[in-house]
Amino acid sequence: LDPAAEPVHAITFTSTTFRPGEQP
Amino acid sequence: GYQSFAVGAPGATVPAPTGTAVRTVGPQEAAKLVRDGELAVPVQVDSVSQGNKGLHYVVSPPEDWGSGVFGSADIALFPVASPRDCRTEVLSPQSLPEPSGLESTPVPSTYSTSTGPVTEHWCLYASHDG
Repeated sequence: LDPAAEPVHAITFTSTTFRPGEQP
Repeated sequence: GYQSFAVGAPGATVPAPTGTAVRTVGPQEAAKLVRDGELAVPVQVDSVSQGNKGLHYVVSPPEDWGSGVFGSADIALFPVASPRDCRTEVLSPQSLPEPSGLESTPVPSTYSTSTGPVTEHWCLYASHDG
């Protein structure tokens, strides 16, 4: 295993807003 | 109201105007993982939502870690109370929390005029037996 050949991995954080009474 | 979502290293979050942000690991982290046999990557999430809109977010790890160093490692992603809880000195493969939901609702939809962010922390912990 060659660490230099490791691809870049993304951990994604996705936000949404919601109004009162809506399910988040 | 005003909304803001920012993600990054502890103390160095970067605003994500689109609402989607990424924290990446790559060759540098892979080298550390191979060298030390374990790796801990803390992530800070800052959320602001003024008015009566709540803010919810979902954390998505890569669907496929590939066939390299990370692909052959054991990987856990979990919430922590502080970045201090995301260090290899205090974590081990045997001490990881039970899997929990990869989502959070830092701001409820009750009316808020708060201008300061709600700060939360996550931890990516990987172990590799070489």
